Amino acid sequence: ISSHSKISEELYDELEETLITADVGIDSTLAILETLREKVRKVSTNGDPEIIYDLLTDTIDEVMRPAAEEKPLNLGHTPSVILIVGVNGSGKTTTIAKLTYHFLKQNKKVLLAAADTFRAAATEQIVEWGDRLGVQVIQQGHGADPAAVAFDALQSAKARGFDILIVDTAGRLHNKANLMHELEKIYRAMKKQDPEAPHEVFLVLDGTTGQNALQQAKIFQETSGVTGLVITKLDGTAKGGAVIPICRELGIPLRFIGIGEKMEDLEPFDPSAFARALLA
Amino acid sequence: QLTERFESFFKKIRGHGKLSEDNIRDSMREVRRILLEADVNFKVVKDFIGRVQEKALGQEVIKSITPGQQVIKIIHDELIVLLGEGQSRLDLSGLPPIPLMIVGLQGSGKTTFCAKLALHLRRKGKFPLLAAADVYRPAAIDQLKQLGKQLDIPVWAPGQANPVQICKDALVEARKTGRDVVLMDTAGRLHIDQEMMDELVKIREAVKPPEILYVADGMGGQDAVKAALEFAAKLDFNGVVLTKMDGDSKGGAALSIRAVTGKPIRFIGNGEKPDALEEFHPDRMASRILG
Ligand SMILES: Nc1nc2c(ncn2[C@@H]2O[C@H](COP(=O)(O)OP(=O)(O)OP(=O)(O)O)[C@@H](O)[C@H]2O)c(=O)[nH]1
Ligand SMILES: Nc1nc2c(ncn2[C@@H]2O[C@H](COP(=O)(O)OP(=O)(O)OP(=O)(O)O)[C@@H](O)[C@H]2O)c(=O)[nH]1
Ligand SMILES: [Mg+2]
Ligand SMILES: [Mg+2]
Repeated sequence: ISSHSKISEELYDELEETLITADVGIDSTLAILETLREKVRKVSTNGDPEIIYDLLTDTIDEVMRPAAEEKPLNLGHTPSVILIVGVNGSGKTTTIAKLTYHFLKQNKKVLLAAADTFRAAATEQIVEWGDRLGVQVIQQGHGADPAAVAFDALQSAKARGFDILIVDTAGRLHNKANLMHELEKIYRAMKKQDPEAPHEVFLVLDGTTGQNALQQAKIFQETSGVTGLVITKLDGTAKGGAVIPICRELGIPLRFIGIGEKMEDLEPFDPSAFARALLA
Repeated sequence: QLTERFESFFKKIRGHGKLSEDNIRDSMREVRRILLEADVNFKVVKDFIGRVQEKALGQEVIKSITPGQQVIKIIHDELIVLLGEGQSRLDLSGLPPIPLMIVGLQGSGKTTFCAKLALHLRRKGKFPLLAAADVYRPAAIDQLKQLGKQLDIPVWAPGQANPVQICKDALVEARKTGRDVVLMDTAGRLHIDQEMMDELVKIREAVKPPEILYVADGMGGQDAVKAALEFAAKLDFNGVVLTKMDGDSKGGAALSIRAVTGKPIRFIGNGEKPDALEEFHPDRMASRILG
């Protein structure tokens, strides 16, 4: 945000460009800038861009914080079940490795379910992560019924007192009705084993995704419910602003941020840090 | 559809009068929104609107009784020009075995595309060899091996840990076994990761591929051009592949990457199966972006 001696329309144009190029999208950008204008009217800024910047980060923080704070993670069960969903290549399997590492550090007993039985070497990939983490992976091999894998994994997790069960699913495009139907079957299979399961459903979004992210969230929300978002690949140059429309319109909280390919590369969502990085 | 959206827009602003210059400028705002919502890059949109507006303010449109139609035609034609003439072919004319490098960001669909391209080339009478040069991602080599097995296409995966060496040895293997094209699957990497980008430069220097294809996710947003530009700067790739176009993303990243790098779009990935590969049609892409 460059130096302006008064709040000119130029500054708002610049902020609009910053937000749109961060993938925040037109509607949310205009709404955020409208809120900013109201804040600016109430505060004597003397045209100081620093103050405008702080008001803007506050505004973004206010959009994202409530959903995250009003609903703490639902993880107090034995086991708490986390279902991982999202479109192809968004980073689901790698995120599961990171979440596992995160929970292991909290001394939780974690079990994984390899319910992507479709893609070439999907099972091998999560089994490899399981080995690196020292965590067991329930699997039934390529072509097995993913709902059966999820069901068996939950049964096993309950019988053996695991704290957390994380279920990996195949990448799927939300506009493919048959694939969304398969996801619904996985969801319902777990409910048969435990009516409260899954306790969390994380939609994993690729940080480089544009405006399609909102549609992804809507359809996954309708199919299996979505209780939280994870956005990946923010170690690149993408800002991940596409989560903002999801937060605004659907009230789904962002929970974690992926910042690399190693098991340690996961951060819990921090609204003000996210807002500042978005504008950087 | 752009046409419906535009027609009703023009009916509303024209009322019973003739179309004014202000009407045209307002319509450009509408086009800007459509393109940004389609994930076309902010600066690309700005330049594009500038050119279209200039044409739209011409006399043909102002005097026309169907100005909406005229403006749509200008937009559509300008988009086609920007997207580039379709049907740009892979250059496989050299002495076999021809090395091809497949590169791009993490998760964009490179490994899947390698299998698709191998099948496509075999159907054209070639004898492809797949080379598994991603030594980082867990089970990446397994993934390519399984895809090769499904298609009955050989995969070079020697258990060597150096991607540059893997690619060099793949050419030797190709010569030995009569394979005339070698498709080199590389690990996904960030354009800002110097070391990993240098690895690609080293592979390129070692095997001198006449074709390097940049594989980009069709759902990419505003950031798509940054990565494409950096890959182009380091590798001067020859063409672009857009994947996951069987989704419902508008695919504006296609326009952005093409406009900013000037590289042709060679293929469209249209599904997860090995036969889900099409050659690029600019007119279809234009309709998708505007639709
Ligand atoms: N730089 C970076 N790469 C990531 C991140 N998360 C995942 N990746 C990479 O993205 C690629 C895809 O990750 P996967 O975990 O296989 O993605 P997925 O969603 O499970 O993919 P499918 O199961 O095929 O749909 C891999 O190369 C990962 O290493 C991240 O936060 N940063
Ligand atoms: N629907 C659809 N899925 C695709 C397409 N291309 C690839 N995929 C899927 O996208 C995911 C990622 O594909 P990969 O081929 O593993 O991607 P990659 O670029 O090799 O990933 P890294 O090696 O980790 O960088 C997989 O689930 C693929 O099946 C496509 O055109 N359409
Ligand atoms: Mg996966
Ligand atoms: Mg790959």
